[in-house]
Amino acid sequence: YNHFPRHLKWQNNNVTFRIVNYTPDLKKSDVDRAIRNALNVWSSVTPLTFKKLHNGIADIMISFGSKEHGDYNPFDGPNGLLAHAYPPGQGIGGDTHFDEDELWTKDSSAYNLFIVAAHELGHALGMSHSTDAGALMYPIYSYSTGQVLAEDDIEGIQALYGPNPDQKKVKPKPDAPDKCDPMLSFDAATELRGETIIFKDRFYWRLHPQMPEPEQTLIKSTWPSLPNKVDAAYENPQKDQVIIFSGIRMWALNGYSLVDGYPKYIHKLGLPKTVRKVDAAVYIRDTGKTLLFSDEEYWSYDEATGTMESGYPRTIEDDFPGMDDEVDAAVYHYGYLNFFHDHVQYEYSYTSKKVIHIMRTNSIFNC
Amino acid sequence: VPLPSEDKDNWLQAEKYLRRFYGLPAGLQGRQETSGAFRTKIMEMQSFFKLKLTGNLDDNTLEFMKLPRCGVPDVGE
Repeated sequence: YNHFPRHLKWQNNNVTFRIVNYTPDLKKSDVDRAIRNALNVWSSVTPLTFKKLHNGIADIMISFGSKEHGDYNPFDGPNGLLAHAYPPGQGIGGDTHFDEDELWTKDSSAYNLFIVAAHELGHALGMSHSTDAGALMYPIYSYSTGQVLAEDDIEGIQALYGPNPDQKKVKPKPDAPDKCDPMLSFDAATELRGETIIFKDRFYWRLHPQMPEPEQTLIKSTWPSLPNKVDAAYENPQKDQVIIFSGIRMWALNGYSLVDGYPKYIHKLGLPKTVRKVDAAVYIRDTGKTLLFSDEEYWSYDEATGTMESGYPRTIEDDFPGMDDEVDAAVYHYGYLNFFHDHVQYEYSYTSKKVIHIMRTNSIFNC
Repeated sequence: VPLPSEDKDNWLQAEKYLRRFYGLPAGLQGRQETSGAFRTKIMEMQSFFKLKLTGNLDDNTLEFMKLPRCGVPDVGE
C-alpha cells in the first residue's frame, strides 16, 4: 500500500459527504446505495464514520462530470480514465469525481459504481495506489464479487486511522501470491496458444517465451464467469479450447470467451460420482488422451471418441514411479510431463517412464 | 524516418500517460521517446506494475497503458 506524501488524513474521524449530482445510468437510490456501501467498506475497518449532507459543503463532495468538469483535471470520454479523487484536505481535498462518459452499473456488465467508488473513496481518505494486483487500491479497474478489501488495503488504512474499535470479523482477500516464494505451490497449469498459464488463488500468471517476465492478472478480470479458484486446466489444441475445472464443474474457454453450454458437470466426462474435484489435467499431444488426476488416482479420457478409456482409474504410484502420490498441476512438453505437487516439480520422461529431474515448483519463473 | 502513424499514436498516448500518472515533465525534450526522462518514467511505470524493466514502450507496457483505470497519479507529487 502507499499513502499520499506527508500521510495526509482527516484529523476528525467523523467525516461528512454529499452527493452533488447523479448519473442517469442508475436510479438515484442505486447511486446512494453504491456510495454508502463504498463508504462502509472503509468504516468497517476503521473508527471513521460518514455523515451524509444534502446541501452545503461536505468534506467529501461527490459528483459526476465529463471532460473538463471544473478542476482543470479533465476526463477523457468513454474508457481510459474512469474517476479520480483528491487526498484529505480543505477545499477540493477529499472531493471525488466520476466520469459521466462511462456507463455505470450495479453488476459486471459495465463499470461497477460500487467498486470504483470504494477505490476512489480510499483516495479521499488518504490512500494512494497499491502495486498489489489484488488490492482495492490497485489503479486498474477489475470487477470482483464479495469482499473488496485485501489485507494490503486494511494495513494501509489502519496505518492512518487505526482499527475499528468494534470491528466485526472482516475476512480480507489474501494478497497476490509471490511468484518467487520458495514454498509456492500451484492450483493448476495449462498451455494456451503457445503460452503457459499458471493458476494460483484468484490470479494467474502468463508465461511466454518472448515475455521474460511472467504477467500476473486476476482470473476474473480476463474470464469474469470463471470462479475465483481453479483446481485443474488443460488445453485441447485440436479444438482450440482450454478446459477449466473447479469443484464438480468444468468450463470450456475459447480464448477469452466461454464456449456455449458450459459450465458442465465433470461427471459428463465419465468420471464416477464419487470424484468431487479434479486435482490436475493434462493433454498428451502424442496420444490424444487427457489424463485426469484426483487424489491418488487418475483416468484417461480419449478426446477423439469423447469417452473415458476402460481400465481406469489407475494409481499414480503404479504408473508414475518416483512421483508423489498426489498432483496439483501438470503440463506436457515434447515427451516430458511436468508434475507439480506442493513446492516440488517433477520432470517425468513419458518415454523412459521415470522421473529424470526434481526442481522447485516455481523454478518455471526463473526467480 | 517519420514513424508510422500507429506508432506515433502509441508514443503520444504513452507520453500523455506518463505525464499524467508518473510526472513526466511537460515541454519539448527533443525526441521524447529517446530522452532519459522518458525511459526513466517508463521504467517507473514498469516497476509499479511489476512488468519487465525494459525502459522501452514494448507491447506489454502499451497493453497496460490502455486498460481502464483511476485518474489519480501512481506516484506521489
